[in-house]
Amino acid sequence: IKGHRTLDEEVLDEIEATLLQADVGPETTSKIISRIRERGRREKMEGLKAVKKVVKEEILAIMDSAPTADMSHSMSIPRPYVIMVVGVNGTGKTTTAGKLARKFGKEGKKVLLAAADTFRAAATEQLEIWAKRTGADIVRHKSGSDPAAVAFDALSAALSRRTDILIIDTAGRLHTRTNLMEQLKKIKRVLGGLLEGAPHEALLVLDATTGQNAIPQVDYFNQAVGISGIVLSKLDGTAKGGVVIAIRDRLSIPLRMIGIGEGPDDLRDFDPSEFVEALFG
Amino acid sequence: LLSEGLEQVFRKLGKRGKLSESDVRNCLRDIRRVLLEADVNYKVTREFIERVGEKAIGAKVLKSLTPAQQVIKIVYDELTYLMGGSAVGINFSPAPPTVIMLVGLQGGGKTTVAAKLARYFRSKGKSPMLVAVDTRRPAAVEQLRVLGLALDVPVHSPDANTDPIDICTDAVTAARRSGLDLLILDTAGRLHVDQEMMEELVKIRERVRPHEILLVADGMTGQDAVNIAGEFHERLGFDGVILTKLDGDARGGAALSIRTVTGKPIKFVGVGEKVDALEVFHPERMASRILG
Ligand SMILES: Nc1nc2c(ncn2[C@@H]2O[C@H](COP(=O)(O)OP(=O)(O)OP(=O)(O)O)[C@@H](O)[C@H]2O)c(=O)[nH]1
Ligand SMILES: Nc1nc2c(ncn2[C@@H]2O[C@H](COP(=O)(O)OP(=O)(O)OP(=O)(O)O)[C@@H](O)[C@H]2O)c(=O)[nH]1
Ligand SMILES: [Mg+2]
Ligand SMILES: [Mg+2]
Repeated sequence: IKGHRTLDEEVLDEIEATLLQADVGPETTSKIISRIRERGRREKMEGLKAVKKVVKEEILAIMDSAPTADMSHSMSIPRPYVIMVVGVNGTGKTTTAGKLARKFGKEGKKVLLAAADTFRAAATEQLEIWAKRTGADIVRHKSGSDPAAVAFDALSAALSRRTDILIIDTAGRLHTRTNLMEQLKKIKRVLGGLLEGAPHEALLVLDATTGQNAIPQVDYFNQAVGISGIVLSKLDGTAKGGVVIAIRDRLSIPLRMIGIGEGPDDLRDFDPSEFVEALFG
Repeated sequence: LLSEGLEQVFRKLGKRGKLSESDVRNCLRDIRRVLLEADVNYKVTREFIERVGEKAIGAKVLKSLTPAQQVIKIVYDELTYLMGGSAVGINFSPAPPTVIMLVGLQGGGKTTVAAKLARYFRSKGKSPMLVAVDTRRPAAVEQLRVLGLALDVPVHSPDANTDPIDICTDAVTAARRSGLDLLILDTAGRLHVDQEMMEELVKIRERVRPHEILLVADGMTGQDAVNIAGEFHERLGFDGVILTKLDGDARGGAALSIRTVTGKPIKFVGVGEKVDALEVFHPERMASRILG
């Protein structure tokens, strides 16, 4: 018995190392390890392979715990379907907005992009190139104008042009900047004022290389505008993005899609089992 | 932590005004968790805890501090020591122009840092020129041009020739012609595991011979910091690091990870989106930040 227990501790150490190095974070990792220990008391679990299988099940249970709404829609969805793209600086929002325009464009939908980042140098020009690339229309104002005004104009245009999908690209902002979070709330209010229920989606783009700071990011953005889904970008690198397990466990916000490159087609629906396999890959 | 032999010695010393092993062990268990929460890499944390453990066990008990406070002080001092202790200036060439090359992953803040460095060194009496080497990202050249215009700093951008190496060599010629003494090369963001793109950087380095290569890394990077920095260090080599977006609440453990794995110093930190938001790196401030 004593020998068996020592082996399990070694196996658990190895699992712990894998999870921690995947950015799962100490709190969620110890929660998972405790669950494994608990299950180890009730069921037979010999060797690394068997324990890994149980760990994968436990993680999948966390990842699958909230329903993943399908973004490829049925006919009953509102029109325009308004998607707001938010997140901290440099995570891939503008690129993701472009990828979404490509995705919906391919589905035959009429897409309008709104350049609501009126602050950063050449942000509008960047989105304009994506509009050209994907065949989407674009609404933009001059630099320094009110992002809420851009959002308002874009939604008005979408309503009059019978656009199917309106994608609003917002400026990167650290979640700790209260005034910028207020600006985001204003954009949301303005949209809802013009079309009840808008925005129908607020997608938070999270960089897969981000560590534990992803948790307060999601928390603050969620409190500000309500996040309907997370897009985990830059998963084509070596980062595992394990922090999404902690996010799902604490905030139960669904992980919708993953970004796996810089091109227009580099966007995939999130596949929990693929994700869990890659954690241990 | 200790071998059986040392443990014996230890038990004998026990209560003689030295930090007991159990004092240290308990404290280090908490410190380990603090470091992992702060995004310090797992292996770097383990190594660091062992180091501190050796320093702390048997350290003379200071009257004014509790054992836990004392261990924390040793941790803080060790963190500060590990991340500091290097000249963090930029090596200026005696034969101008000095060439600084900025590299790093997508979205880390290179283009913004390029503008910040231009402004910073101009305030120190240099005549900088910004070079837009990113021909891939949509409107990247435009982004640098807008920043340069706002600063009234010349920006060399690609003409018909979009070869990154040619853009750089043309820029060196242009800088010499205009008597400018500092060139800042803003390269495209790339993955450390993209062989072709990493090779491009190596080719630029070989042809252009920058005096300073700086890795621009996002301050909120987690465990992957060791892979990113390690790969850039091995494939390309760099002289220093600029850690960005530290105006947020990210703890910045990547700072220790990068320093430990590459031995290279952090020279500057980005603390905001505006061009004046650049600070010289202070190891003791980073140590407090990491410890939360
Ligand atoms: N490798 C990789 N790069 C990506 C991915 N998504 C975006 N990028 C790159 O990340 C960088 C930043 O992307 P942006 O779309 O400008 O990010 P952003 O969030 O809009 O940035 P700000 O508006 O400045 O906050 C660009 O170089 C993109 O090409 C991805 O999934 N994989
Ligand atoms: N809050 C904050 N934002 C920053 C800082 N440095 C850069 N940013 C922002 O981060 C985002 C990305 O910056 P860029 O300069 O475009 O990054 P990059 O590394 O050139 O990106 P690529 O060229 O696509 O690889 C922009 O929104 C910048 O304004 C910083 O220190 N603090
Ligand atoms: Mg953007
Ligand atoms: Mg750039």
